[in-house]
Amino acid sequence: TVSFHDDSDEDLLNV
Amino acid sequence: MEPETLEARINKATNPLNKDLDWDGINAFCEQLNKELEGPPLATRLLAHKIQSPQEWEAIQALTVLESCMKSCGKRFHDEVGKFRFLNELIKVVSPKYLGSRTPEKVKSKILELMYSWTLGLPHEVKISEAYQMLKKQGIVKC
Repeated sequence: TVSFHDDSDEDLLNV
Repeated sequence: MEPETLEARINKATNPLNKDLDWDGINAFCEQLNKELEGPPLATRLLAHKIQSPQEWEAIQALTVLESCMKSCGKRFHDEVGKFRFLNELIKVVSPKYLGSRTPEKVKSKILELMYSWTLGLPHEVKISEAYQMLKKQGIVKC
């Protein structure tokens, strides 16, 4: 399904 | 006007054969991404790819597009740039653990300058500050 308000995200990368 | 995809527009705006910055092309990309329903998430994916180019001029042009879009595009675009999904792609370019050791200094410093300016200009995008602070803590941001 396509979401027009996609609030998903990933975690901040560790460097 | 002929219909152009965002992908065609970013290719034009960041073409390594451009002699100077293609401001018409840059503005056309910004306008197009505002028009499309899925413009901002697609635009950030395309920009991340160009910013990671091994060709310095292509990456610098892509960063100029990003800078320009941050000035002229609205909240929908800011929100996409303010996600770790996109910020992580910038972090990869400056981090020696990822692409940092083979990225030109000019590209790295432009990324850090842009991130710093957004922490001041868009303080409500908290993830940008969080990412910038992390880079500072890791010694990637000096001074």
